[in-house]
Amino acid sequence: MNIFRLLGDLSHLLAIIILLVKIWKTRSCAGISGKSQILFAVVYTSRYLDLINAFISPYNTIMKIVFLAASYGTIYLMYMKFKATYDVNHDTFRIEFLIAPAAVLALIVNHAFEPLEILWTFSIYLESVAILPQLFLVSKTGEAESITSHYLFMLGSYRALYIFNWIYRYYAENHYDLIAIVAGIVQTVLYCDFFYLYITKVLKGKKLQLPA
Amino acid sequence: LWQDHDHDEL
Repeated sequence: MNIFRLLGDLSHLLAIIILLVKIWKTRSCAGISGKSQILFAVVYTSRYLDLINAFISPYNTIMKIVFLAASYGTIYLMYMKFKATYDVNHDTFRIEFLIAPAAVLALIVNHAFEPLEILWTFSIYLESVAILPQLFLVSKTGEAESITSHYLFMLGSYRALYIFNWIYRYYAENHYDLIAIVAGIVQTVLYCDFFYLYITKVLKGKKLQLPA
Repeated sequence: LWQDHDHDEL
């Protein structure tokens, strides 16, 4: 564990909490992509199957359980409790176009051709593009609430901080995992355009509005 | 390629 890893995990946790609190307090999930949330639930489920066979630390176990629970909790709020506020008409990204390529790639490029390892690899590939339905929703409506922007910023920061963690680990521990690194860079790059808008608009108190 | 991933990373 290094400072980048810890800060990455904490911003990931904060992103998830921001989203849950936003939905709960406003009693609405307007502007949030249920498709992205489903993809994240698939990501955590396929990745954290190692809860069964690999105990690392209490921190590790607790965080994995929290991510799983928060992810399914978000889906419950969006598709059950506050279903009436769900922006279904704008959330039209076809997630099979992300799931299928991630699955095929996981079968081809992986560390070991074993069920758990392939599922882990699939989760890494899928996570790298899981935010696309959310970004697509923002681009379709042309705007995002500030709180949604904060959520996206924390979520993007998480993977960006993980890149620093990997650089640190490469030099300090001689450890590197090319699958995670390449997918993590792809994931972070997808947020770059958003980061720019966040810094130039949201942080100056303006609403995130895309140019017409 | 790295032979196994790190189960510690989330």
